[in-house]
Amino acid sequence: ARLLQKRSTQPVRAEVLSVKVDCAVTSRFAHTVMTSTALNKANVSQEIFFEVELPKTAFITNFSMEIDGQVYVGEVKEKETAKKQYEKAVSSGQTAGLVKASGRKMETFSVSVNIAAESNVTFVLTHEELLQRKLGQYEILTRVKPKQLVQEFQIVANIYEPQGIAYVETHATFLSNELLPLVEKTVTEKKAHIAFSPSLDQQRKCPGCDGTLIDGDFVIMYDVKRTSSLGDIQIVNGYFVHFFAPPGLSRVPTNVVFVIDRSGSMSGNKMHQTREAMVAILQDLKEDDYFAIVPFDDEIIWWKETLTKATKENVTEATEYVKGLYASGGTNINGALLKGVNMLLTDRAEKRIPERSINMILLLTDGMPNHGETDPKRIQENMASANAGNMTLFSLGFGNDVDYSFLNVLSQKNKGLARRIFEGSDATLQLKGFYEEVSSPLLSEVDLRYPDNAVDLLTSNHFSQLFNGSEIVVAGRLADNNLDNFLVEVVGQGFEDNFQVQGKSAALDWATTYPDEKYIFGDFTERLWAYLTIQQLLEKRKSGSSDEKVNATAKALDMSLRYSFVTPLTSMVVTKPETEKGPDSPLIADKLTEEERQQAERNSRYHHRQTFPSYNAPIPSSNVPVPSYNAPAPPSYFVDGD
Amino acid sequence: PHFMIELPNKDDALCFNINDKPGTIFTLVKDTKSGILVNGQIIGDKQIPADGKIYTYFWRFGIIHRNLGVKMEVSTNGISVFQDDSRLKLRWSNTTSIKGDGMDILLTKDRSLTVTLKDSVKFVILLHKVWKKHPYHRDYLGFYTLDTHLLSPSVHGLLGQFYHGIEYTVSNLRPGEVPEKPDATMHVKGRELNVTRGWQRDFRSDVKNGENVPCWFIHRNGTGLIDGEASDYIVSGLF
Repeated sequence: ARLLQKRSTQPVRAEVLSVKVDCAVTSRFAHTVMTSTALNKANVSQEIFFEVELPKTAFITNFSMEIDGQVYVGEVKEKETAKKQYEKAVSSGQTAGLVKASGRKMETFSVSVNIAAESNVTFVLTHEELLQRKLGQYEILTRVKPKQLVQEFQIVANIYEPQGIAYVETHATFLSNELLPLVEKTVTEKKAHIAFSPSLDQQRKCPGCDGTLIDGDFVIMYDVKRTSSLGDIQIVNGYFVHFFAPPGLSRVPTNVVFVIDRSGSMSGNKMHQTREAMVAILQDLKEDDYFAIVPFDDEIIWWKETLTKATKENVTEATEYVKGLYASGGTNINGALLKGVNMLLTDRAEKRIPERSINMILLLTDGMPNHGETDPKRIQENMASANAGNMTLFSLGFGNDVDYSFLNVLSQKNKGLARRIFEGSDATLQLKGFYEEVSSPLLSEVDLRYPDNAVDLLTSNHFSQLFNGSEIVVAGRLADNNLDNFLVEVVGQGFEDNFQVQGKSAALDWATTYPDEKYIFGDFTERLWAYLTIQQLLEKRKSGSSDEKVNATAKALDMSLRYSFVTPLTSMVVTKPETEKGPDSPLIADKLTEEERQQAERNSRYHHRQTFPSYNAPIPSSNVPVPSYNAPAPPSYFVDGD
Repeated sequence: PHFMIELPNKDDALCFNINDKPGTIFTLVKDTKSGILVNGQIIGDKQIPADGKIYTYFWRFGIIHRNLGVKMEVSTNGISVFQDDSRLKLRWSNTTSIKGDGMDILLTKDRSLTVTLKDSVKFVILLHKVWKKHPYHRDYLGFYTLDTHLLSPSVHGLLGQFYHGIEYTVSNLRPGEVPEKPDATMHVKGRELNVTRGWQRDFRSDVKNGENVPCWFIHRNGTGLIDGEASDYIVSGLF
C-alpha cells in the first residue's frame, strides 16, 4: 500500500500515519483489508493519492474513504451503469479512480481525493480470493510500497485451516538481516499467525535518513495436512466446500506431443529460451512417458514419426534435436496441432503407448497463425473435432503480443488451459514451471458426486485431471439448511486401478475447532462458493455455446452484484466529496480481464508514463514520491510532427 | 519536427525541436558497429501560413541494416524494401504482415509500419494523413524507436546519441512566460541551459490527437543537449 501526494511545483508532503494489511485466510479463502491513514500537513487543501496492489486473482469487495468523520462507501454496480457515470464525470473534467495491470501477478488500485489543510483521510480497501494450490503450496502475496516512513506499519495474517497446517513459510524481498527477526510466526495445529510491524527507526534505510527499507513483496506460503483419500469436506452455514487432493497416489504416465512454433516471429530470445526450456523439460520426462516433437513454421516437421519412450538414450537424442531448432518462415498452428492429434490417435490405436496413460499436447507459440488455416475460430473447431475429447491441450502463449484469448479458448475446448509466458530473462523458468505443474497427473476423469437431493447450485464437479501439487475444489449449497452430513463419492482413473472412495462428511463445529476465536467471518464458505461459481461462469462466457455464454454472463453478473464482487462484469463506484473545485465525482474500480491486462501492458510499454489530472505541466522532483512499477519500461525516443 | 527522449527511470522526458530548410536530410541514428543507419528528410508546408512561421516535418526515411543487407525507403507515398537482390513495394493503403529473413514487418493500413530488424532495433513509423485539400499541410511521418538495447555504445545521431541514457539535473525553477510552463536551469554535459516545462505529443496510441507527454523543452534546436549543432547532422543523401 502506498500513499502519494499530488505532484506540484511546491510540494508539501502528506504524512502517512499508518499502513495496515490484515489478511484472514479461512479454508483457503483469503479476506484482506488494506487500511491507510494520511494527514495533509500543508496549509492548503491538496489531492491525496491512495495506491495499492492486489493479486489479479482477487476480487475487490469493498472500498471506503473517511474524511472528517464522514465515510464514503463504494457500491458495486453493473459495469455499463457505472461506465455511464464515469463517462459523465470525465466529460465534465473530473477524475476517476481506476484499476490498472501491474506486472504478472498484481493489479493496482488507485484513487485520489482532495483533503483540507491539516485534515486526515483513511482509505480502506477489501479484497477476497480463493488461494490456488500450485506445486504443493498456497501463496499469500502482499506488495508494499509505502514510499516513506510510516508511523504505524503492520502486516498481519491469520490462517485458519481446520484440516491442519503442514507448514508455513514467509519471506520478503525487502527483508534484511535486521528486519528478519521482526517477522513473528506462531503456528499451532490448525491456526497460523504471522505479523510484521517494524517501528519508524527499523524502517529507515540508514540512521537519520528518510528513505524506507519497506518496498517489495511479502510472501506467505503454506500447505495443509492431507490424510483422507476422500479429501476434506467442510459444511458451514448451509454451504459446503470439498477440497480434494488425496495423498499417496501414483503418477499416471503421460504421452506428450510438444508442438513447437519455430516461425520467424520466434526468432531471437523466444527461440533461444524455447530451446533452453525444452532441454530442461526433456530431462524431466519419466522413463515410462512417451513423447514426440513437432516443430512447425509454415511447414510441419517431426523428430520421429511415432511417439518415443523417454529412455535416457532417446532423451539424449531428442535434446540434440531441439538444440538445433531455429526460427524462420510462417506460422501454421492448425496443421501442427492436427499432426500432433493424429500421432497420438494412431499410436493409441496401434497400441504403441500404454493403455493406462494420459495423452496431452503442449503447444508453445507466440500466436498469429498466417499459414494454412488462419481463422482462429476454425482452428479451435478443427482441433476440438479432431481431438474428440481424447487428449488435453495446454497452450503456452509466448510474448506480450500473443493472442491469449485465442489460445485460452483453444485449450479450454480441449480440456486444458493456456498460460502466458512473459518475455523476460526468466521465460525459460516459466516454461519449465508450467510443465512441472501439468506433467504429473495423478488421476484422470475425476468425478465428485454428492446426493442430488441434498445439494444444489454445485460448482463444476468433473475434472479431466488431478495434478500432483494441485487441488480440486467443489462447493455447493445444501438443499436443507439443517443438514450436517451427507454421502460423498469420488471416482477417477488412476495409474493401475480405478480410483473410487466413498464417505460421509460432517458439519464443522467452529466453536470446538477454534475455541479461542470469535466468529472469524461467518459467511466465508458461501462467499467461497460464490467466488468459485463466478470464476467458472466467467470462463464459460469465453468458450461455451452462444446460449451458454448469455446465461453464464447473466448469472455471473447477478452473483457479482449480490455478493459485492468487482468482476469483469461489475465496477465499484465511490462518490468523492464535493470540493471548492467542483461537485461530487465518482471513482470507478474495475476488474481487468487477461486481454485487458495484456492491452494495458502493451500501452504501458509504449506509453509508460504517469497521467496527471492537473492543468499544470507536472514536474518531477526528488522531494515528491513518484510512482514505481515492477519493471521500468524501456526508454523511448522519437521524432514526430507538431 | 519535435524530438522526444523519454526516460522512464527518471519518470521524465526531454524534448526539442529541429527545423531547417525543406529538403534537408538529418541523420537520426548511426551505428557503424551494427551497420544501422537511419536518415530522414524534412518537408515544409504547401505555403507559408498566416503567422509566417515555416513548419517542417519528416516525410521520407532511409534505413539501412548493412549486416542484414536490408535497405528501406519509407515515405508518405509508400514503402520500398530492398534485401540482397529482391525488392518489395508496399502501399500504405494495405495491411500486411511479412516475416522475412532477419526482418519482420507489420504494416497497418494508413497508420503505421512496425519494423523489427533481428538483433538490433525495433521501430515504428507513423503516417499522419492530412486532408488532401488542406491549404497548408501535407502528409508526414513520425519515427519511434521501441527497442534499441542491442545497439552498440557508439551509436549516434540526433536520436541515437541518447539511446544509452543521459545524465542531467534541473534546478532553479522559476515562473516562465506562460504560467503553466515554468522555466528552470538544466545542468547537462557541463553546461547550464535555460529550459521550459511543456508538453509534446506522442501519437502512437492516438494517431489523430496524440497524447501529451510532459517534458523539459530545450530551446534553439536542442543546442547544448545534443552533441554539437543540429547542422552537424545534415547529410547529402538519404542513404
